[in-house]
Amino acid sequence: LKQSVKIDENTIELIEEALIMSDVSVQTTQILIENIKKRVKNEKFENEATENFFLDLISDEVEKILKRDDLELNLNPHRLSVILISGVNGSGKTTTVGKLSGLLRKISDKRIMLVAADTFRAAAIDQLKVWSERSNVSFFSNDQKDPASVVYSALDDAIRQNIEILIIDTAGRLANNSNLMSEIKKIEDIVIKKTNSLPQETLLVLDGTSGQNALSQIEKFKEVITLTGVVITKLDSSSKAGFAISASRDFDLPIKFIGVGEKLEDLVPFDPSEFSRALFK
Amino acid sequence: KISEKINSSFKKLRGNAVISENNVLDALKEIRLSLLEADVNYKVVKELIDTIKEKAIGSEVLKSVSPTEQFIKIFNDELSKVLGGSTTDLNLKVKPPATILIIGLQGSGKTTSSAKLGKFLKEKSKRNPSLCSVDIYRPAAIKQLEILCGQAKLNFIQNDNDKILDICRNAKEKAYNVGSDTLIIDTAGRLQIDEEMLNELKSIKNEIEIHETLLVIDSMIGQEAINVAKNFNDEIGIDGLVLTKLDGDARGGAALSAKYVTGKPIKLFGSGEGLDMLEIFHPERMASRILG
Ligand SMILES: Nc1nc2c(ncn2[C@@H]2O[C@H](COP(=O)(O)OP(=O)(O)OP(=O)(O)O)[C@@H](O)[C@H]2O)c(=O)[nH]1
Ligand SMILES: Nc1nc2c(ncn2[C@@H]2O[C@H](COP(=O)(O)OP(=O)(O)OP(=O)(O)O)[C@@H](O)[C@H]2O)c(=O)[nH]1
Ligand SMILES: [Mg+2]
Ligand SMILES: [Mg+2]
Repeated sequence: LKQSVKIDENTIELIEEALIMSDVSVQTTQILIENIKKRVKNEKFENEATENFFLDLISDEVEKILKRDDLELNLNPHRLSVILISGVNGSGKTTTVGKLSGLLRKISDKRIMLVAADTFRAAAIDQLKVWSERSNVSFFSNDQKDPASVVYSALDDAIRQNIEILIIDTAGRLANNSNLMSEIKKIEDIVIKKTNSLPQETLLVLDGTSGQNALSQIEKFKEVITLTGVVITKLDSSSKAGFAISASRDFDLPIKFIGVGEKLEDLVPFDPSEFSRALFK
Repeated sequence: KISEKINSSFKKLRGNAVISENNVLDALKEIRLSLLEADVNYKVVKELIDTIKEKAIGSEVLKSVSPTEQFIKIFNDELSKVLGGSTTDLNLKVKPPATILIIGLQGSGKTTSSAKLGKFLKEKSKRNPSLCSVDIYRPAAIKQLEILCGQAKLNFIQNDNDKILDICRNAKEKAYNVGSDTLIIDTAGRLQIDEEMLNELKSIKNEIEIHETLLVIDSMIGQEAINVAKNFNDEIGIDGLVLTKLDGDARGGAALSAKYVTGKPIKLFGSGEGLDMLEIFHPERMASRILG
């Protein structure tokens, strides 16, 4: 006779602690715990009712939430593909653009160009230029102060040079800054105007060490531009980026890549299984 | 807002003379939720709630305020105490150049804060700072600081080689020679779990006389704020915290966790990208922001 496993208050608290401390939102934590309680009621588990047993069950469920069929990068095989990179200050955008170009250069023979559309921050253009040299791809910058004008000229240049993948690095902007949020909307509009389509990818770069504000960032960026996915950086840190669960579930956005360091090779395609295993380690 | 959420649980308190444990149970749940949503560390929330509820329970319901207001005020006051309570002064009354080391995670705002601090000390404290960078890793990091110093009209010291300790010694000497009473050293971002990079900071503190070490923390950091602050403090030793990007809408619970675990004061905060946007930290305002 299988003994049905019980889940006591103390264990629930330990599970809650593990989830919250991995930066899973309070709301998602409550939902995941409710689901575990239902399963315990309806299924007959033989194992010991330890906290680790339940955390494994939760990892399984998280993996299902994160597994999607749109985790791959969408590129246009027959014409110019534009990848627009956005995110708050210091999240790792410029570094991610550099790494992404290196990755694409390695796995394809496409002609790639980086666009330095951060016209504001000190040495932002210089920083991206170094990355373009590291991954050996084309680089575009000019003296225009308006980022949308830079992108406009870059698109002209890219079309002339038969560039196949254009990656646009933008300035960091806090999601509650309405001027800067309309600025990035303008950049998206310029791409639509010049290419008759949205960028093939519009990625929000999220700092993996962030807490619940990551969700507010997704919400606010989604209001102004058409996000196609998320990159979570700095996962080589001690942070777990549990907010990724809500990103996928509540905002229906795929996590396309994760950053795991500061070097050119430190960008890897997102692996839902590996990520959910690592959540409670 | 937290006051609206607590109001309903306090409707039953009208007419009572004293806040009893049963009255506050729901209100405490709301406060706990609010603090967790604000990214205050789980364990810190637990300890704070236990400590503060002792103060709230048994306190007389004042005739002049609603129980909700009083309850929130107790929490606000206690959180302010945790956040504040120590001087925000920098240890600069030393033999010149008073040397400030700026450390923190990648992208937290160190380089920008270094330049802001130079401008702050020049304008508010009438000091004469020089700045240098030992970030020999990040592309154009040194150039970034140089440009910011140019914008703020601060003396920027060029590196004559790429050995971290030589850079610091050279900078100290050059700062002294031009009559700078302060030297600010911007460092590369690093993880608090990166032993090699921690050793780099340790060697700086061993070989170079550092008078003030400031840990720069991004206000949107999550639960790991506590480990970041604790590790940097235990391994390197910090004198104060700088909280950045408070012009964003992150609640900033990290401030509470970092202060709580290190006991070190939050001295300054960044309120924007502009070089004049560095301000003296206000515990009370931060407490209400975190509480929601
Ligand atoms: N450890 C680690 N550091 C990273 C990762 N990605 C980026 N960084 C570091 O984070 C810091 C900020 O990166 P940037 O690429 O300049 O960030 P950004 O979003 O372009 O910053 P702004 O343009 O100023 O908004 C740099 O020190 C990077 O090396 C990562 O995956 N892991
Ligand atoms: N809005 C806002 N942006 C800030 C603030 N402080 C810094 N920033 C921005 O945050 C980004 C990162 O700042 P940096 O000074 O380059 O950060 P860092 O810690 O030196 O980065 P690394 O050297 O790569 O570790 C830049 O875009 C800054 O302009 C602030 O208080 N508010
Ligand atoms: Mg950048
Ligand atoms: Mg820096």
